[in-house]
Amino acid sequence: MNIFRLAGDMTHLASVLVLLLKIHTIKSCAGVSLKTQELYAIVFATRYLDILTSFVSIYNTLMKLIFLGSSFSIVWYMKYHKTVRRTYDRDQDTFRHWFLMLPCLLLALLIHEKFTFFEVLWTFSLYLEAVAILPQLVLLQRTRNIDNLTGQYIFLLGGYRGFYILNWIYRYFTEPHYVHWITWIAGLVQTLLYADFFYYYFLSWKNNKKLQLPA
Amino acid sequence: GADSNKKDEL
Repeated sequence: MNIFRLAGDMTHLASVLVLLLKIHTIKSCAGVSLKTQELYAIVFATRYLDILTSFVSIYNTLMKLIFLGSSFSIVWYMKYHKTVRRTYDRDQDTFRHWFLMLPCLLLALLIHEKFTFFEVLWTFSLYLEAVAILPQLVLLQRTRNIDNLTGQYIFLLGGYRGFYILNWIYRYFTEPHYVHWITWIAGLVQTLLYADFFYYYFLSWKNNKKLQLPA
Repeated sequence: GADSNKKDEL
């Protein structure tokens, strides 16, 4: 464990807790894409299949349980909670996210480190995580503005992957044979997807005005 | 070895 990975995990934890807190406290999920949340639940479900078979550390297992629990809770709130579900903007959140999953699955069947059931699903979860934010970014473009908590959620989510890139660089230079091209490229693509959002987030923060994404 | 490619990241 290094400081970059710890910062990344804490930022990731903060992003899901910020979102869960928002939805639980104000009983609203306005501006949040259910499609992105469903994709994240699938990302964690396919990423942590080995939670019962391979034990790394208490920290690792605890964080996996938190990520699984929070992502499925957010989906539950948005789909089934009597008050929250009414605030979900289903006509605007129309991204065909199943069309994202198929290419990720095909790519995982083609490019992976080992051709085993767990490894292919794990690789699928990496590719899916890279694009999972797209429905949320599309929703923001449509609604043309963004409330603070959703903005913080995306900002933290992008920051977590940025910290992970620093972690991969650190591990590459400090651990012999630590080479995971698939993880690195998927993580880089994911972070680049956030880059333009970060740019507009920074502009709105600098000019101290409401974040408006270009049409 | 086995642990080198053990998935220790979240």
